[in-house]
Amino acid sequence: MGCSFSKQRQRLIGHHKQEEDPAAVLAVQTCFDICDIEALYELFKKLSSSIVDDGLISKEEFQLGLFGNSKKRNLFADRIFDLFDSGKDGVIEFGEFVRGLSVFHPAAPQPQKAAFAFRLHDIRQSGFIERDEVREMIVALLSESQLVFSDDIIQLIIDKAFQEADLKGDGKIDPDEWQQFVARNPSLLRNMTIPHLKDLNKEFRNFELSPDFIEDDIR
Amino acid sequence: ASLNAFDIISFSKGFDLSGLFEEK
Repeated sequence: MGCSFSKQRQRLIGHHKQEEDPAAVLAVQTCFDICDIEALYELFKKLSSSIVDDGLISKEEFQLGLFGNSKKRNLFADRIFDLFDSGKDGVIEFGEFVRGLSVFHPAAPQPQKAAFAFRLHDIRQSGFIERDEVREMIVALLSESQLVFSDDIIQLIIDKAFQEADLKGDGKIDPDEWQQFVARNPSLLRNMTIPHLKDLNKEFRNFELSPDFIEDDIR
Repeated sequence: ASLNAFDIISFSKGFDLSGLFEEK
């Protein structure tokens, strides 16, 4: 097990300089080493072929991987998909997948996780987290959990959040205020770390070589 | 301390990517 892919791959693309190796480039850009990236490629292949075998993760395939149901829409999963899809073409390519997951690595710095979480909460991408966005997320969470809160309770918990996070008192939370807020409340980033990412080669022991695909896909 | 809005939001299943690593 381990990096047999790398060895075969290095033979296949031996004429390339090391810095042109797409897996090596991803390893430099992310918290993953080359062996991790090979293991992630197995997961990517599985997800990207689960509905249409086209080497790209569609939103339906992402939902299928996440919830076991391709039709299960979820505001937060939508936001994560959109942030992973940095090329904004409606699908996640392998490089986007690896760079996105890197933020969730146990070794990724907390400010990086906080910045990603900020973008998740900034639904309309205004550069601020605003009250109506927080309300929308609360309503989505309640619906997902089949819970019912009165409007007064919702207003109360939004007020409390802004009381604690909106230090300037201008009714919106900017990235600096958010960084300070999560530093005081690290539990808010509980889902920004995926323990599985620490030991990927144990998770995906059996992978096959597909070097041409991985190279084309990253580029 | 009581929960604020962001505590509650952080419990969404959609935020929990560990599902991608589990067999369905």
